[in-house]
Amino acid sequence: ASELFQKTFREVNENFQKVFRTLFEGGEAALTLSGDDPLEAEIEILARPRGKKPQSLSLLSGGEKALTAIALLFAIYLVKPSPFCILDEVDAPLDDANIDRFVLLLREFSQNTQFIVVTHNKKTMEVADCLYGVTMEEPGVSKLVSVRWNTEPPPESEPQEEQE
Amino acid sequence: ASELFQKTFREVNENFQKVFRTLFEGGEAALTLSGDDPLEAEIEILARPRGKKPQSLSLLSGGEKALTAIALLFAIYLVKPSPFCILDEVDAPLDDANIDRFVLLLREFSQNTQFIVVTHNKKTMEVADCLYGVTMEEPGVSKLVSVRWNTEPPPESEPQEEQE
Amino acid sequence: MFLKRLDIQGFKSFLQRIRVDFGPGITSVVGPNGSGKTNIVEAIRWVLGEQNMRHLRGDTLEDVIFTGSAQRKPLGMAEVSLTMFNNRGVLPVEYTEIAISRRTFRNGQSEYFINRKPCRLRDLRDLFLDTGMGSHAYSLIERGMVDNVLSDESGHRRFLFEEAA
Amino acid sequence: MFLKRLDIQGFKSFLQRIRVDFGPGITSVVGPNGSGKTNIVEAIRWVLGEQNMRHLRGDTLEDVIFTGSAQRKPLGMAEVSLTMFNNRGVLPVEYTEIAISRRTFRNGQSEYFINRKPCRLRDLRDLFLDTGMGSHAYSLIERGMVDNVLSDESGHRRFLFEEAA
Ligand SMILES: Nc1ncnc2c1ncn2[C@@H]1O[C@H](COP(=O)(O)OP(=O)(O)OP(=O)(O)O)[C@@H](O)[C@H]1O
Ligand SMILES: Nc1ncnc2c1ncn2[C@@H]1O[C@H](COP(=O)(O)OP(=O)(O)OP(=O)(O)O)[C@@H](O)[C@H]1O
Ligand SMILES: [Mg+2]
Ligand SMILES: [Mg+2]
Repeated sequence: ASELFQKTFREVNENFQKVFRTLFEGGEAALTLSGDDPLEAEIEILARPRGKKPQSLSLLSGGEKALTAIALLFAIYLVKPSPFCILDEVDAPLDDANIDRFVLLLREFSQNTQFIVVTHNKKTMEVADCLYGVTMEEPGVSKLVSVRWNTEPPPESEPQEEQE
Repeated sequence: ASELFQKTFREVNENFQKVFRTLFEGGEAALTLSGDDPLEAEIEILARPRGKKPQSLSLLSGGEKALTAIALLFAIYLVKPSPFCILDEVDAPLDDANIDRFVLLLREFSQNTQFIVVTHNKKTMEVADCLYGVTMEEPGVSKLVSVRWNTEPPPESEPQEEQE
Repeated sequence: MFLKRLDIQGFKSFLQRIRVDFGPGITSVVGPNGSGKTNIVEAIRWVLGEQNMRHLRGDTLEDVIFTGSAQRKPLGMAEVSLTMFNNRGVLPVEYTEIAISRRTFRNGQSEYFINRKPCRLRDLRDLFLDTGMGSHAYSLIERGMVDNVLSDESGHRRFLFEEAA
Repeated sequence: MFLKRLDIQGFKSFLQRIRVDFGPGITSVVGPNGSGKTNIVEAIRWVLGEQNMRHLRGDTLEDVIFTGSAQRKPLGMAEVSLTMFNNRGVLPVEYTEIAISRRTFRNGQSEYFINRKPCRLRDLRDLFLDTGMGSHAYSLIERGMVDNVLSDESGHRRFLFEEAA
């Protein structure tokens, strides 16, 4: 088990460094294991945005922290990609430039994985292959509306306008 | 001390109900004290958006929770308004309609209180009387830029374009 | 492609039956605060076998059944079905298409189905055990996880690593 | 109006001196992730007497001094000054305009001033004790407070109530 963990750890670490540099357009990041027993060791995160001095993670900004977490979560995902991945408003703290990079990564990963992305952000919506709107015209009752397909609708189902 | 707390509690409760109804355009909310000793009692929150059934706070959406918290914080503020109030990205989880109502309240309160509002949201920026941009053209070094005054600049200071 | 369709009825704010058809690539879900987007995410989590009500923002299992509104009565049952393609043999069963369903009633009774055959909750959960898709793994990322994954106590990180190993 | 001006130098990412002039009403601070907006908020918190480094995302007091960048050397001192009008007699002193300053050096030494007269940290803190402006009260609201104020343990709420009483 310890060997499997170490192998996974090395792989995640490698992915983390790459994904971080993509999302931050440079800088560097790494994971370290502290302590002797890998199965008990603390997994620590180092992250340094481009041009800045290395500092403790806590001093990073809200958006930088979110982007670092996204880089790590994607790094883990890349080791064993799940067939689908759900993201619920992870883009909320990101500024426009960071959303652009984040969305580029989504598109790249979406060739192998179905993504369901809940968002309030217009830039994120723009890369959707398919868009669902949820509304509550009647208070307390959810309704699914206006589905838009950029690509062919999947077989055996017609595009729906409003569902009863 | 117990009397002062009870008086404050009643006032906050009254404000909370009003501010909540303003931000949610209806619905109802209240604070309750559980337990016999007011100085030890738990302060519990009830919140029911318009048209929905009363449920535990945990079942509310991310945006509804944020708006409820904002209503409560403003309710406390109204008891003893501070001369200034700083908000750091509290509007992040709110949709357009909720931002409109939030911003209306900000403008009302800002007649008696100076607000410093950090935000990424364009609608929130629009109600600023004065706008500061912070940038890091040189990595790791913050710079203050492009101040815009909607109203008269304050006495004894000139509008600054870029600070050295 | 893997996910084909999600059917929700009576789960949380979905009084009326809704159907979500999934295409390849990115499906985006948008709408106002409180409209039901996260409820859709939780419906997927629930049908995959989520047992911890805290991950569904609830207290008891009954919390996921439509509780009524100012104008509507409560429902007696919540049901979610997820239909998937098994074209890459990701799931350890012989079908090319798999539909899993989960139902719960106000009296606390629950029912589970794989391709309409009754089964136990653990059969639903076992189906996804080694695919990273189990309802706790990194295939579901929401705002709270950002703090967790960066926090000082690295327990959350370790858990995700082990799921990926 | 109350706040007049904020001067920051050497505090966190502010290598160069910056000056923020406050007008009446709403002052909005915008910019990219990591540019320094929250650092400005923390500068105000710090000069009002914040003692808990956790509220400034740091470990030790030295963390607030500009630590250098890829191209710049670290600085030896951080200084923040906040100038206020006292037109409504909000503050318990006879001046109509008050400037408070706080400095800290790498060797751990700190200096505090009210209208250029040296004083102690507690004098800065006492100045705001009863006005709701002390660096812990509801006059500073950031994203983390939303969860705190709604959480099951009502300790946070109680603290805010007592500050308003
Ligand atoms: N059992 C239930 N019956 C009816 N309505 C419910 C039930 N459980 C939760 N809800 C409602 O669902 C709403 C929350 O929906 P949800 O969390 O999906 O919103 P959201 O679209 O994600 O919003 P946000 O953008 O704010 O995150 C709440 O207003 C709540 O009243
Ligand atoms: N002592 C220091 N010296 C130099 N830079 C520092 C110091 N402390 C923090 N920083 C830098 O300040 C940056 C964080 O700034 P801040 O939190 O103000 O960003 P922000 O504008 O609020 O961004 P966001 O929109 O993401 O919240 C970090 O990148 C960090 O590297
Ligand atoms: Mg949500
Ligand atoms: Mg910030």
